[in-house]
Amino acid sequence: VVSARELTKIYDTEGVPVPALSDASFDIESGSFAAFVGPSGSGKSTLLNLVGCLDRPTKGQLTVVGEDVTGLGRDDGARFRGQHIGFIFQDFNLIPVLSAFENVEYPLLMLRDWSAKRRRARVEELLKAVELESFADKRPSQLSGGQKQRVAIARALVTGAKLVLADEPTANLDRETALRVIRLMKKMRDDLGTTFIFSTHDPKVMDAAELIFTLEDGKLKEDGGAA
Amino acid sequence: VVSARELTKIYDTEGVPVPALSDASFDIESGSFAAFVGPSGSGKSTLLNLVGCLDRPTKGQLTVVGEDVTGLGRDDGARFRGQHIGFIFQDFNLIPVLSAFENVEYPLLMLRDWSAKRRRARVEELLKAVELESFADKRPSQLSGGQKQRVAIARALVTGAKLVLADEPTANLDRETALRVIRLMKKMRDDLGTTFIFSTHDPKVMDAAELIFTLEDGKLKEDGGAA
Ligand SMILES: Nc1ncnc2c1ncn2[C@@H]1O[C@H](COP(=O)(O)OP(=O)(O)OP(=O)(O)O)[C@@H](O)[C@H]1O
Ligand SMILES: Nc1ncnc2c1ncn2[C@@H]1O[C@H](COP(=O)(O)OP(=O)(O)OP(=O)(O)O)[C@@H](O)[C@H]1O
Ligand SMILES: [Mg+2]
Ligand SMILES: [Mg+2]
Repeated sequence: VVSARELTKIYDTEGVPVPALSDASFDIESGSFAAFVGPSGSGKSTLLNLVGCLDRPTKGQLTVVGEDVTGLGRDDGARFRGQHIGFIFQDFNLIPVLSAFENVEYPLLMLRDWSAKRRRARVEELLKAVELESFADKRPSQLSGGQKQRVAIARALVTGAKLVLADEPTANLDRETALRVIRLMKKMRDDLGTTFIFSTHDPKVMDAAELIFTLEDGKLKEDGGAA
Repeated sequence: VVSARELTKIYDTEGVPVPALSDASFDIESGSFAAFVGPSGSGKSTLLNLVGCLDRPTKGQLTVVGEDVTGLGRDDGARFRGQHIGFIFQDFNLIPVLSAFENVEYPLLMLRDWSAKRRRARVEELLKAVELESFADKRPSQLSGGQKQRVAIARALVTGAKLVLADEPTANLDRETALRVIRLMKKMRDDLGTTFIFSTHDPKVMDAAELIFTLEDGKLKEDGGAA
């Protein structure tokens, strides 16, 4: 469901090139539970941003859910992501003026032609799954770090996207809550065939992963793949 | 160095009271390496914000480095924090228009009457300690999650404050980097007698803590204290 060939991202910071990702080649099958691990600054978020069409590669090719997304511009990338991908951002990226409920509902407004009644049922289902049903009307500024993270998680899962990209989704969660989130995601993969690709430092996520890729200084290490 | 008696914070969210912290009483000696642990939403950040004078208690008393800070208003609280406390925010709270170097230097401008040369040496010492010396001129938007977290850590340590409050300082760090940061903080405690108070979900921080307090639904549990 994701195929990369010599995927490369070089940032240009005031004339100094920063090779954030270099020649990453990999294949991830549909229904995988895969994790990219590696030191801080090794290129995990950069890679996820490319796969999620939030950014464009400098070199290389990228195919996502069967489509060549290498040349996708910003607007087309956003549309493609909205239709096929659930994305959990490392810094959550919630909309401050919307409530938790409205933040989770947002992708449904973009994607599905559902009645308000049906959207409500779906959003409440997800809020319940991350134990935030009584926080539905809170704004992000009224939520704890881990509560914000869970709103971001619920939002990424609400449309039932076939591919979910999760950038350090358990960083701000206690052990119990993190295990519950991992179990929820595994169940979605088992029931719906959803592919999950994580960037993580959390051993609990690494344990659950069936496929692990290691990044170091923007390069995928040779022995990547086995978990 | 920190004494709390029946410390309470009740948020008022459109008429509905939210008891984020209820009757927390504890004492933390100077030079302690203490951690507050507990589920997401249990009141850890709320407690740290009160101790750091970022917020005011609804009830109870709070003494920090020998001063009764219970009634401190916003400006006095900010001045007090600037003089005595290093604070690492759960969401980093870096200034977007400043470079990593300038973000770390900022508390020195406020507090110390040092020459630019002396400030530079101190900032570079801290950036080196968190392995970010080559990222000094980057802006936050050009840094990875864990790099931003380390800038926030360096900034909290730069003035050599006697009390450092760290809200989940290792959440976005890989294992090696996290252990290095913990070691750095322990060394500051051993060399300078700095008191460290953490809010954390990270077992690596809990292992290093000599004093552990457990929060649940805003209440400190009875058996808190021993590690
Ligand atoms: N400004 C606010 N207004 C209303 N409620 C708030 C506000 N800030 C926090 N809360 C609520 O207070 C409770 C405690 O929040 P706090 O941020 O202290 O939790 P925490 O232990 O730090 O959680 P986490 O581990 O997820 O960071 C939460 O239920 C949260 O929803
Ligand atoms: N917009 C940008 N401009 C310039 N450099 C960038 C930019 N974004 C990231 N970088 C650099 O690219 C490298 C990889 O960053 P990335 O965010 O992918 O790391 P990461 O593996 O996700 O790290 P972490 O575990 O700390 O989140 C870092 O050295 C970072 O400084
Ligand atoms: Mg990252
Ligand atoms: Mg918190």
